[in-house]
Amino acid sequence: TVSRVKLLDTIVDTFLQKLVAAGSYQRFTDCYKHFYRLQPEMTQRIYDKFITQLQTSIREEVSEIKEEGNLEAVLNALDKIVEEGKAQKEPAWRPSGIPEMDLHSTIAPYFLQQRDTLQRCVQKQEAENRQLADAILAGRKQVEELQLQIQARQEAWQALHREQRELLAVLRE
Amino acid sequence: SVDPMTYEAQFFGFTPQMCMLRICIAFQDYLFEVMQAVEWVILKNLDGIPDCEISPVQIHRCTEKFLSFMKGCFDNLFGKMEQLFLQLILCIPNILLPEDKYKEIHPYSEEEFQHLQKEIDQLQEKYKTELYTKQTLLAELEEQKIVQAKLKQTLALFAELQNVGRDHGTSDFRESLVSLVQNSRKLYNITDDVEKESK
Amino acid sequence: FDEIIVDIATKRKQYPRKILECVIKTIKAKQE
Repeated sequence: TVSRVKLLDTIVDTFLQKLVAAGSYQRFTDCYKHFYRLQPEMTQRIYDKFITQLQTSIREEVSEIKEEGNLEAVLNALDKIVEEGKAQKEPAWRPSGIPEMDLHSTIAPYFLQQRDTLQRCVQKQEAENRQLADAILAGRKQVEELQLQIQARQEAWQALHREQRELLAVLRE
Repeated sequence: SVDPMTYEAQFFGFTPQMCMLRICIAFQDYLFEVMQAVEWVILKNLDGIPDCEISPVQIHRCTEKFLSFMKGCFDNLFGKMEQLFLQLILCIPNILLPEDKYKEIHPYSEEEFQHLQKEIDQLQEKYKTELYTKQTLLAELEEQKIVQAKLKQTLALFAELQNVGRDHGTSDFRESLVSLVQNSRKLYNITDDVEKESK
Repeated sequence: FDEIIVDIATKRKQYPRKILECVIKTIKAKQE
């Protein structure tokens, strides 16, 4: 593949060659017939100067445009992008004209990332909460046991207290 | 129908047509300028020739004739050059520009995108719920700690009571009380007997 | 017409990146 810059220079050169070929010396002398008869050498010199100046001006213009738009670098970059993307078979994506839609593809990867992060956070928190819930169930069980123990002690003491009262009653008698 | 070549404009920062227009105008200007210079030089030369028969008007007519011919060739040739420029140089073939790379990897339809956003919103709600749940669970755990501490304190109290008995030589306070009752009954019986005998 | 084309094309080139920066900032802020 020919680089775009080289293609550009070639096309401009061809354009100039053809333009010069069209504006031949023959044609020039046909138009300036009288002057040519009067001063043929001068006519030749003027024609040569005309051609040289035209080519120089146009080439300088092309260089200026290349310079101004940094065209060489831009075209080389485009060559590179085209080279990288040449495996593309089906029609390449183009803006749909609906910005929101076109933007979705750009943003989607970040939303997918966010979704995955959130999923991980939720799963992690759910696991943590399951552990907490287990701990709470165990704690509730322990509280229950403690309450039962205390109840047992309390009943024992109450029985004791009852007996104490009976005893006192007996003793008082 | 003009092809706006917006994708090319996205890459170059200008439309190819505008670029070609700029080149065309510049080239044309040069052609006119050079022709003007040619005419000026010829007139200058004629000035130097005494009793010259050729008038400036004639020369101007010659210039116009040559220029209109050159202009015709120029337009024809430039048209071809423009076509080549627009087809081979200033055009983006079937590729994606770097800033659109994502479009290729993630072509996302409207529905898919809405669904993804909905999923994210649901996950966010779920996450918040889980965080509230965590707060609630932690709060209950804190409460349990306090309750358990209190219950253990109460148990400790009972244990201390137990120990009081033990510290005074009786292993189990209950039994000691029972043995106290039995001892006091014995004592009672003894005093009873003594009283009878003394009568 | 040409200016409109260049204007739209420029936006298509620049805005996705700018919007993306905002979206990423928003996502990060939400996560924080």
